[in-house]
Amino acid sequence: QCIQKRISEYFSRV
Amino acid sequence: MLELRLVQGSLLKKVLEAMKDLVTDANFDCSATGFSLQAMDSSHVALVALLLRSEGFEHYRCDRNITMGMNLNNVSKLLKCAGNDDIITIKADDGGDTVTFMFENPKQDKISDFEMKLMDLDSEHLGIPDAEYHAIVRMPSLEFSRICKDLSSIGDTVVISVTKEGIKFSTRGDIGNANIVCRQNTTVDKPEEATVIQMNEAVSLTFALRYLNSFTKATSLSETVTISLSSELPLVAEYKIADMGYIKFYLAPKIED
Repeated sequence: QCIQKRISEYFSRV
Repeated sequence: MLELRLVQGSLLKKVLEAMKDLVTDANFDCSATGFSLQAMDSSHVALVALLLRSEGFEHYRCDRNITMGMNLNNVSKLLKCAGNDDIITIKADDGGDTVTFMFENPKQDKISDFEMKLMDLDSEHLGIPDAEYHAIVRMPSLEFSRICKDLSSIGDTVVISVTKEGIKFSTRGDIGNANIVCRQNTTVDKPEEATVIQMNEAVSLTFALRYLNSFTKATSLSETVTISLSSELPLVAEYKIADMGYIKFYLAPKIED
């Protein structure tokens, strides 16, 4: 079973 | 006051076509550096970053930094009214709530202008640090597009692996499974036909094919695509826009539960 990661888990808001 | 004149108007048409299926609304930022955009798809799985540098415009006037919120589908509709050889000028007043797109045909005997209302959008701007990637692969953009399309007729996800052997795209579905390997190939007639693999460390990641297929809408902007992969980072697919900048697509991987 694969979970789709989100972009915000890698890059933070500026 | 903002006034940007782009002789190769078809570039802007292609840029909108490349983004409009992925992103609905986005803020275009205009500064002395250039005309840029950063936006995520509605599920926040993919991100697009666009830069058209000021030097690439025939005329570039941007008195102060300005952010213009637009619905990309509407912009695309307007740009469809421009001919492929038309010169496109984008105009806006500081503090105004509209943007004007002006199209001039090459003979200069037809001039159209379209005014569009701007939108107030909550901008969520992410900081993307420079990173060392485990593997960077440059390949013909048409080849990448073909691979994504072919594999999506079999499965929904693709495992992209880079080893010394090459870059491997694998999928599986109800009817079976498929593997496509592209080896490094630099003995080609034209440099843009080459597949060049720079690998510091082998890497293997899983991605949803529908996003990759959406990224390939940018294929007409560049003959090559550069795919960067690291086990701890989203994939980056970069299409360089000749003399102007780039469109980069970031895609978060799927991770084993």
